[in-house]
Amino acid sequence: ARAPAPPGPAAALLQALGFPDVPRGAPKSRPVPPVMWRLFRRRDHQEARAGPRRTPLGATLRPCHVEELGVAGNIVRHVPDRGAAARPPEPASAAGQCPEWTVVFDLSAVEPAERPSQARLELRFAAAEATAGTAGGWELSVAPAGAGPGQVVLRQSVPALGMPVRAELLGAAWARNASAPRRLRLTLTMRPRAPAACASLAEASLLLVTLDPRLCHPLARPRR
Amino acid sequence: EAEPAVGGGPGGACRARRLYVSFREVGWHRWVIAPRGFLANYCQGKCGLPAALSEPGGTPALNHAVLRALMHAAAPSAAAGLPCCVPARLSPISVLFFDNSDNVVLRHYEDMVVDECGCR
Repeated sequence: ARAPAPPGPAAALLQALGFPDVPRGAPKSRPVPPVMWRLFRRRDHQEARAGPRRTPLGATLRPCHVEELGVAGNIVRHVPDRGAAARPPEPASAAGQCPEWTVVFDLSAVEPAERPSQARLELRFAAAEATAGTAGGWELSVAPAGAGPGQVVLRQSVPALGMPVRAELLGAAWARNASAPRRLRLTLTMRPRAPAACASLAEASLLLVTLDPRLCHPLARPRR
Repeated sequence: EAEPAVGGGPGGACRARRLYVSFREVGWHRWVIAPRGFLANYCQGKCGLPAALSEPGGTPALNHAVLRALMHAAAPSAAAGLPCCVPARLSPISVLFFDNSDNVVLRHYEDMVVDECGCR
């Protein structure tokens, strides 16, 4: 068998910057989520005004640290749910028999060398449920898809659905010190604590923060 | 978009000069969301004496560079030549882009902007 052709200069340059494949371009139907714009603008502002390692107030910028999220990392990914298209339309359910949703996140772009430091699940619910609310609030359950009853890895109480619901999956859906799985499939349920109409999931996404030590010089450089 | 070197060659003392990297120019604009480009700068200039001793407040030259410049001043035909004018202090930028899985990614890159040059 022939050895693969060596990458051209442009591809070699992209590989050095952490892109194993040449990016093909922006998808047509994917807007940039506001949280990513926010994170970019805050970082860009700090870097542009501060100069190396300095914030406008003179504090030192910590290298390889996402200040806004309070965790170590140099890569933040907004991963959309791939399971929405396969979900059947939700029937109007009676209280106590609310539907389960399977969400699927493709994490194949995460390289094995990257160490996850935050995996924040973000859920948005349809407006009617979001504004109505229930007296006792809601309970979110997260389990690996296909797992039997009792395999819930995360339970979280949710006072109201007006704001996006966030849940930390690192340490729950996969071990804190392990690499990210290539594909994450989860079953979610959102049950009202008091009799009420079921919630209807509008959108799910994952905000994944990782640290690639190869691109983090203070970690990569050995001490002499 | 680069500041031309003094006199069309590597003249003048070693210092940072303006270089704007446009992602459109390098063909990355279809997947880089922001920024559209950044001021990367570059280093150019002579590192002969006295420039190799650095200006007050500037980046100090390496001792090796000072001795090399001295050697060059004493014997200009020495094969080693003058020290090099290279980045001495750099700062990071963050880039927002789409990857091949249609994820929106914010990535932090160290050492992308030349803030100061020095003789090394």
